[in-house]
Amino acid sequence: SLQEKISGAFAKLRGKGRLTEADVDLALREVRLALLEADVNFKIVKEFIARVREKAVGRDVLESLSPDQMVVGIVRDELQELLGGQTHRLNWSSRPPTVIMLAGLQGTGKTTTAGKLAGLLKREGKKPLLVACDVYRPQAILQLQTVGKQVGATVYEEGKTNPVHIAQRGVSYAREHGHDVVIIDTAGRLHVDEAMMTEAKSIAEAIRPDETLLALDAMTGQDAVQAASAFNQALPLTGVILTKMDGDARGGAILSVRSITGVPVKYIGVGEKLDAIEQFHPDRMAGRILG
Amino acid sequence: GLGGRKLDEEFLEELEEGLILSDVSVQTSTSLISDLRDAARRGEARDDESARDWLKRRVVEVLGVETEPMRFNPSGLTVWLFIGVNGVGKTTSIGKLAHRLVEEGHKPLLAAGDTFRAAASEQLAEWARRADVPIVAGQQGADPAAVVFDALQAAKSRGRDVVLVDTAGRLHNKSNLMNELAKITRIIEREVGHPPDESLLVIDATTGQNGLHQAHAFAGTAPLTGLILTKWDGTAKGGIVLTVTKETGVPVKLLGVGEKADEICDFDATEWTETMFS
Ligand SMILES: Nc1nc2c(ncn2[C@@H]2O[C@H](COP(=O)(O)OP(=O)(O)OP(=O)(O)O)[C@@H](O)[C@H]2O)c(=O)[nH]1
Ligand SMILES: Nc1nc2c(ncn2[C@@H]2O[C@H](COP(=O)(O)OP(=O)(O)OP(=O)(O)O)[C@@H](O)[C@H]2O)c(=O)[nH]1
Ligand SMILES: [Mg+2]
Ligand SMILES: [Mg+2]
Repeated sequence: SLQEKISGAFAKLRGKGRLTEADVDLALREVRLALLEADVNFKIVKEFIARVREKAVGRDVLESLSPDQMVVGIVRDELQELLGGQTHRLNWSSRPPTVIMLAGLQGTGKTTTAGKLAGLLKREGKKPLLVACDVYRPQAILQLQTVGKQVGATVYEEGKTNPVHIAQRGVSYAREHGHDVVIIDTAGRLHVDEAMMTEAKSIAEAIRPDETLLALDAMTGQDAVQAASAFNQALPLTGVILTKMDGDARGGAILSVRSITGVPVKYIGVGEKLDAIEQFHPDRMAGRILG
Repeated sequence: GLGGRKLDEEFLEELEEGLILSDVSVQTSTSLISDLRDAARRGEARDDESARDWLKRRVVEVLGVETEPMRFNPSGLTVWLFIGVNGVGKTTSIGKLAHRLVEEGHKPLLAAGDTFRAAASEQLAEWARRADVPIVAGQQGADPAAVVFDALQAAKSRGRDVVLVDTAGRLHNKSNLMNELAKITRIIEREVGHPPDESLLVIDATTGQNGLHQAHAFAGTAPLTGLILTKWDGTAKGGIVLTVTKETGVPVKLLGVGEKADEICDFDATEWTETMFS
């Protein structure tokens, strides 16, 4: 573990009264490596290390702790704070229906997450409507209909037509049929695909979502920053759903995304089944990133 | 000199940073820069420009200068197995290869080995329709090994020469799912008398360091013969494949460069490296 590695580095410096620059730099070398291995963006790691260094150097080593425990403690606190101290809930609209739009790169889990959200909201007593705005991927509409059926949520679709119109009419349909929340599934898209980013923007402008959630794959590497910034610029985002957290990827991409966009994590996906959606815990995530 | 700025530590760090930003592992990046330092000491890279060129050649060397072609069975049915974690592009890659194989005069058959995910068989069936090739699928929840078995039988009896086997995405830390995959490989081996001619691990170019863990784990379910790096039309460089090839010896064979049927191409180490360094 990181603590073991740092304490290994500190083995020769036991029992000092105050953390010196040398002590801290020794420990931070291990922290830097751990963060890079966890997929935290290179530039974010640099900034993070500098911030921790500032907080750690000259700190009194508490009676009850060893220097390595001190540094790890500072690192964990800093990470946890960056990841978002409190639990973030969905923004609920004062005038129903609440509109939630899912967006992101290809294959990150949007359609599955749409089903999970519908199931979760149903369990909370809501009446969600799923809207099929992916008109490109083979059988994407069928996939959404299938997950909709599995959680007992209605799916609004108009086949392979205009996604902006489907979204608009989906919201109207929700209003007319007493659905208090609408979940819009959109096609996976590259942030460098101008036409598709324009489409996403058009959908968002047409329906004015209360929540625009980026589905981010927990195994995303250094490129997370580019993609998240671009989506945030275009839409903008109100939250992130970190998917495939049941894997063993450390998930450092979320730290980069949070640092760059300031967008909070609303939920995490923890499996392929439609009940596999959970609250995000910044403290657990901090521990996972550090490894 | 004539080449450019004299090689210094700052430039070496810049090169290392470039590798890490491309998702090459810290270990691989450090090792490559260490090789470069040795080369510089031997006088093989005197300035920034020649150092960069040296590093590019070293990367190409690690990847394997010669592109490894896809393997066909000389005497019987050819079987290509597609495996990998969820959402990386297995099904789409099969769809693209089905098109390519038909263009090359082959008679492929698709095996819908993902019997779990919503609309998985239907998604592959649409690709089969587009390429005008037969597909063997099963009921939702059927044993995937049974579907693969049926597909191999169907290919033999219908005179098809290549079977493309789609499997469900699975996270490699789920032992029951990895066991299921190992069973599929065994069924193939039993039915055609040898392991799949290609066992292809599909890796998403946006994947970070987890890609190496994926490779190690999936290597335990099938004898990996190649990697397919998908979504290379994005901005992610997919540098983790450099680490995977270096650590496992498995070469990248194909590059996914889009969502359309013709958007797959043979991996070219030199071209890929050029792009990585641009
Ligand atoms: N293990 C695991 N798998 C997940 C999770 N979320 C989604 N998946 C799987 O990831 C794969 C892709 O999910 P989709 O819902 O199709 O992803 P998508 O973002 O809609 O894909 P596109 O529409 O093509 O962009 C599927 O195999 C899902 O079952 C998760 O939290 N854990
Ligand atoms: N831009 C781009 N998208 C791709 C590429 N390959 C696949 N995709 C997209 O990635 C998404 C997932 O592709 P799939 O073929 O369903 O992936 P999969 O591995 O079969 O997914 P599961 O079966 O759910 O594990 C789809 O939206 C594809 O269109 C590629 O090379 N470039
Ligand atoms: Mg989808
Ligand atoms: Mg698939």
